[in-house]
Order: sequence, then structure tokens, then C-alpha cells
Amino acid sequence: KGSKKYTAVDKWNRQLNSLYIAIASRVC
Amino acid sequence: TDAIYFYDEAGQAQVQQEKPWANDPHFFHKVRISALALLKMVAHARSGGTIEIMGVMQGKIDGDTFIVMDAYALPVEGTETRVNAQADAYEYMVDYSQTNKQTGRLENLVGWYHSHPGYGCWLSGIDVSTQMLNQQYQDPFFALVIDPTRTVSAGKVDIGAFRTYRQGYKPPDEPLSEYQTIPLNKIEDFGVHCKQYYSLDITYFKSSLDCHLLDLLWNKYWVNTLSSNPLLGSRDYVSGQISDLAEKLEQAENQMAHLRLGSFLMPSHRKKDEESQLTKITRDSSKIAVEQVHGLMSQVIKDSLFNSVCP
Amino acid sequence: MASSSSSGLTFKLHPLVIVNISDHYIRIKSQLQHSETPDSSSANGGGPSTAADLRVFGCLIGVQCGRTVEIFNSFELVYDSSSHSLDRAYLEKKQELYKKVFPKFYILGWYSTGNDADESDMQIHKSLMNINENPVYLVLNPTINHSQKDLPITIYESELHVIDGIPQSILVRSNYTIETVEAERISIDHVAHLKPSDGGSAGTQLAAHLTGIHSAIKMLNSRIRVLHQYLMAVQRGDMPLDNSLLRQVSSLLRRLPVIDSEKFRDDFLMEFNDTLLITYLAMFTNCSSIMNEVVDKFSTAFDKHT
Repeated sequence: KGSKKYTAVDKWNRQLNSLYIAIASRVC
Repeated sequence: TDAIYFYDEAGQAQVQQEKPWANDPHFFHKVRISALALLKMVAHARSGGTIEIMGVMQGKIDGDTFIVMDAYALPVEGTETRVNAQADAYEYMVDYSQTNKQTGRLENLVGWYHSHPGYGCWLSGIDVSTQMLNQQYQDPFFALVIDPTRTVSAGKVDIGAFRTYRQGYKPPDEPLSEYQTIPLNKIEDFGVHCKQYYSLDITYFKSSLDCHLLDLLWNKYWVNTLSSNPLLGSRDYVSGQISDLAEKLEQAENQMAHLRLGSFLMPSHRKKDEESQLTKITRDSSKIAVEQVHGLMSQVIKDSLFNSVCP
Repeated sequence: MASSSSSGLTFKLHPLVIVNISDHYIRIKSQLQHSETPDSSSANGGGPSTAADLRVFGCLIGVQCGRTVEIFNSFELVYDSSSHSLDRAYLEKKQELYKKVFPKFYILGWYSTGNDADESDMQIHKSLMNINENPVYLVLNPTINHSQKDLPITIYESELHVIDGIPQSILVRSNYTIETVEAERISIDHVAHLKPSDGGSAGTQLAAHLTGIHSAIKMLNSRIRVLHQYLMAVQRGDMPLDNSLLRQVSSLLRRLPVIDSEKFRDDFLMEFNDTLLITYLAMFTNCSSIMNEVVDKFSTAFDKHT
């Protein structure tokens, strides 16, 4: 129940994580 | 208030003869939709589920305004699969118009409506081609799009009215219309054709009897307002929106990576494109969060109202 | 006419039907008021000479599932005043057209406007019985009376009663409830309060959302106050005791709290936390975007490559 939603949220979370790493690397 | 319900056949015939829209591609600016027409179109759009449905609108012209008095559904589905899908229903439209005239519905067709379930109110390439064809042969005519999924999710009617420019016409720069979330798989279709049409301002009207009945109707349907649950009703749509958001983030991140590598060679304006994409993603994510919070607020209020009472 | 039906059918009426009938009436009325000759009101069989005498007629369509009759939509019919009947050919043609678009809907009955059902309406009602064995008759009173609180709509069914030893079909009133689907409710709210279709600011959207809930809770509160005042009046002896009503009030009170199970709490908290999670991620997305903008502005301001 709700697995589709959690899969989507997990995907969002992972993409945010890699976006953060990409932005952080621009800072350095 | 009710004078608008009278159909002046002679006046309309004169307008049709004069054709003031023929020389001005930006002649029409507004649309006035009756309560009945809106209700019929939204109910029809929602009944289609995830399938694009289609119908036509009857009404009249008043200066630069389309006045939509009524609407009826057509036995056509999948409007995004071919140009001028309503050609499949010409016989139906002829029969329906004839029966309408017998009951005093004298208005002519002024437009067509269709639904974009879950992907917003705009005109796709097929819609633009269909509308251009309509404006060529049936003018004055306009296109209306309803998103029934976003209507339920946001709690307000998601609707848009549009007119296309003729082929080869270069429109002047217009102020940006209200931002709306476009799914990734539709962005290209949206972007390619967005300059080929302009939107009309939509307002609504109702009769004195409609006002009276709607006020009294509130005494009944307030229960439905209190018992509605947008969180559960649009679960699939929200999941889809979040997935789409994640994909857009991935795309933005890839572009950022390319930008960093090619920043010596890339011109500066590329940075602005990527920035605006992140800003759009932020707006989309805020919209999703706001709708979820609205739904949650209703649930929390109802919980404290009905479950915190001790007998 | 008898006071209430005993058929046990539950009638559910959608707001689209009400707005449809209202639109039909107002349109014919405005045409009649503008017309100069009686013949131009041909849409209604050329019957009424003034707007005050005007009656409009139409068909109700929807779905019957067991004992529940749900009236979803309606369409207009042509009335022949000379024979006091509906144009059958027109009805069949219209039914055929509606079947193509709404294949699940059947003809459930007919509607008319007026103060109350007429004795002559039975003739029309009987003529529809070969389409639907037990048609429904809806009457809408188009007189605007601002003091009235209830919808001016009455639903009738036909029942066989023995009157003076003769079995006769008579029209009896039936109760109904208003049923809406979510999209219908939203669009009714939209036109009832004439909200703009554009997004507006976040604050405007929040205000609109909370205003809707506030109005509904205010209605609930006013209903509860009415019940409370009734109970106080009964206690003082100002009003007669109604055991049936008291039982209903008692039953209502015993249903509170509405849901108090562990399963509900788990599901509720899950939804709560899911929303907070989405809000949290949206906030992070916003922060990432702002951070990116800061980095770009910094790079632009202190760019050594230009």
C-alpha cells in the first residue's frame, strides 16, 4: 500500500542528494 | 442578470456578417462561461478518468467576448491521438444541434473543449492544428482545456481557454502567462507550440435562479465539503508528480555537470537556462507540498472535531 | 397525493440536474419575455402566454443500483400542449444520442417546473412507464423566495392505492439526498462563490481552502445549536417530546468519537508523516536551488575567466 508513492519519494530523495553533491562540488 | 440568456438571432447574424475578428488575430480576449456549461464540462472531463474526452460549446459573441451558454459531450475519446478528432462526431453534432433547436437552444457552436488529465491546461501540437483548422472553417471558435485530475488535487477548477494565431503570424511579445507544471514527457510538445496561441481570460456567470438554488444547495453539500479527502483521492497523481519531479531534478543535475565541465567554453546565457529550470523545479515541489499540506490540514481539523470528543 | 413513499427506494440527486432545470427554465422564460407573438415560444409547445404560466419539461437520466436511484443528468423534452403529452419521437432520438456518450445512464423519469405536482401530470407519468416501470417525477419550484431554507425540489414516485374501492396510481412524495462527486462539488463551489480560475498567491489559495472548511464547520455548528435548543426546549417543557428524535440524537452522541482505533491512528499518522516528509523534501529542493543561485552569483561576481 502506497509503495508507488514511497518509490517516487525515494527517487526524489536520491536525486536531491546527488544535486546537493553537484552544487557542493561547484563551491569547492 | 438573466438578460444574457436571451439569444438575439438577428444580432448574432449581424456579427457573423461583419466578422471583426477576420483582420485582428488578437481580437478575442475574454470568455464568459455559464454555471451549467462549467458543471457539465468538468463532470464530463472527470468521468473520462485518464482518457482525454471531448465536447463542444454553444453560445454567442459579445464584442471581444465568447459567451458559453451550454456544452455537450461528443462520443470521441483520445483527442491527442489525431488532429480534428471531432470529425468522427460530425453526424452526432448535426443530430444534436437539430434536437437542441427544437427545445429552444438556438445558440451556435463557439468552441470545443477537451481534457488533459494530469498534465495541465495548454495546447499540444495536435490541439493547435485542430484549433487552427477550426478557426479557418468555423470561426469564431475557441479551444478550452480542463484538467480534471489537477482540479480534484488542487481543490479548484483547472481550466484554460485559447485561440491560435494564423499560420505565419508572428505574435508580439506577451507577458508570461501563469506558470503551470508541465510533465517532462510533455515539455517539448508544450515548448514548441506555446507561441502559436494565446490565452483568453475566463469569467463565469449564473442566473438569478442559479444563485438562489446554489445558495440553498450549500445547505446540503456542506457535508460533502467536510467529508472530502484530497489526500486519498489523488494519491496516484501525486506519486506521478513526485516521480516526474525526480526526473526533472536528474536532468537539471546532468545539465549542471555539463555546465561545470564546459564553463570555459559555454556562453553565459546557458547558466540562466539551467537556473530557471531549477527554479521551476522548486516551484513544482512547493506546489506538491502545498497541496499535500492543505489536504492534511483538513484531516487534522476533522480529527480534532470528531475524534477528540469524549462522550 | 399521499404524503410519503413506502417503496424503500433511496434517491440521490446530483447538482447538475438542478442547474440544468434552472437553466432550461430561465432560458425559455427570457425568450418568452422578449417574444412579441405567442408562436415564438414553440420550444414549450406554444403553451404559456406569460412567463408566470411557464412550465418546462425534461427527462431525468442516471443509474439505478438495487434500491438506490442516482439521478446524474437531465435533458430537455418537447411538450405538446394540445395532447398534454411529451413528444415521444424526440425523447427517443435524444435518448439515442445520450446513450452514445453516457452508455451507463438510463431514463429514470421526468421533470417539470411548478409549485407542485398537478393531477394532469399523471398522464405524462403513465406514458413514461413503458420506458421505466417506476419512473421518478421531479418538480422544481422556480419562484425565488429568500426566506426558504430548503431546496424547492420535490421528488414523486407513483404508487398503487385503493381509493374509494378503485385501485389508482397516485404520486407520492419521496425523500432524496444531494450527492456530489468531488469534481462536481469543486465546480459548484467555484461558480457559487465565483472564484477566479487563476492560481493566485499561496496565501490566496490557503485562504480559499480554509474558508471552505470554515463555512462547512460553521454549518455543522449551527445544526448542532438547533438540536441543542430543541433539547433545552423539551427539557423546559416548551416543546413536545419526540422519542424518535431523541433516539437519533442519542445515537449520534454515542457515535463520538467517530473513529478511535489503533489502525486509524497508524494510518492517520502515516499520512501525517508522509506530508511532512514531502514538505521537508520540497524545502530541501528550495534550499538547493537558492544555494545554486548563490554559487552562480558568486562565480559571476568573482569570475577569473572573463
